[in-house]
Amino acid sequence: MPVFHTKTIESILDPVAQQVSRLVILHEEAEDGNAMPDLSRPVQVVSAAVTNLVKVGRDTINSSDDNILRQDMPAALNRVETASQLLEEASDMLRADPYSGPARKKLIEGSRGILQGTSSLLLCFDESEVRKIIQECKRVLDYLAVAEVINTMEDLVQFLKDLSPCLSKVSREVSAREKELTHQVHSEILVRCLEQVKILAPILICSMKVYIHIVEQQGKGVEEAAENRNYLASRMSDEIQEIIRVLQLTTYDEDTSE
Amino acid sequence: EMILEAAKGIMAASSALVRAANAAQRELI
Repeated sequence: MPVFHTKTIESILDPVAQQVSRLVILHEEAEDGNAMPDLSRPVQVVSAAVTNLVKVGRDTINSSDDNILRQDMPAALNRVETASQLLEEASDMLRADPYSGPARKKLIEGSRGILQGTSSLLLCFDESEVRKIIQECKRVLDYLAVAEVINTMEDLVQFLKDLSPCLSKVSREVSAREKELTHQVHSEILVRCLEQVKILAPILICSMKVYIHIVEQQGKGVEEAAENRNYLASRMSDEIQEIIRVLQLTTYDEDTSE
Repeated sequence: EMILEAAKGIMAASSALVRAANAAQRELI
């Protein structure tokens, strides 16, 4: 039984995955089997749904600026289309001979193909959504990288204006993603990292203020203040890097992913 | 998202198809 890494994908695919497994078992156990009923009506409904998915998929490809999605999604759409054709052929063959063995094989192959193609398509789409979150995370990393060149209060205000909305977006999106994951360990890592980021952010800003204050007053301890600020920025960067790493994991294999 | 809805549509249709195919064999087992 396949394992799906998000609750949305699982809820869409899992019931049918179980039914297809059952279909394979039933036909293997039944060998020659009963006469198959006329499946032309349900096959037509599948074909119509495939036509709709292909249309929506092509619209998604055309409107997306994600090159990886544009490259990967057509293959998934082709897979679904080919599987739909297999179902139509199976249906035609079964109408002529309700006991046809090759038709049953085509039916199983088509059903599996629909499931696998749709699964690939959803994964493709999901990975693209993850890349959008990672893009935001990288923006935060870029802002953190300039923390050490902020020397005036004016620059710090601008730094905050830039960083805050970006950080809020990352927080919102990672939090939503964490709730979506079926892998408990990955979900917990995201929660932990996000909590750390939320704790570190105000401390970093405070350390930047202290640094600027000392520089402006020409007071002692500039080096220590800079070191403290850099340490906090680097801690935050590490947490964001870990978020990026875990967001990219899709496997259930603890040995290879952790 | 449109793509999720379209995928749900396919799965609903496939489910009905596979159920119909399974029903024919179930009584044999």
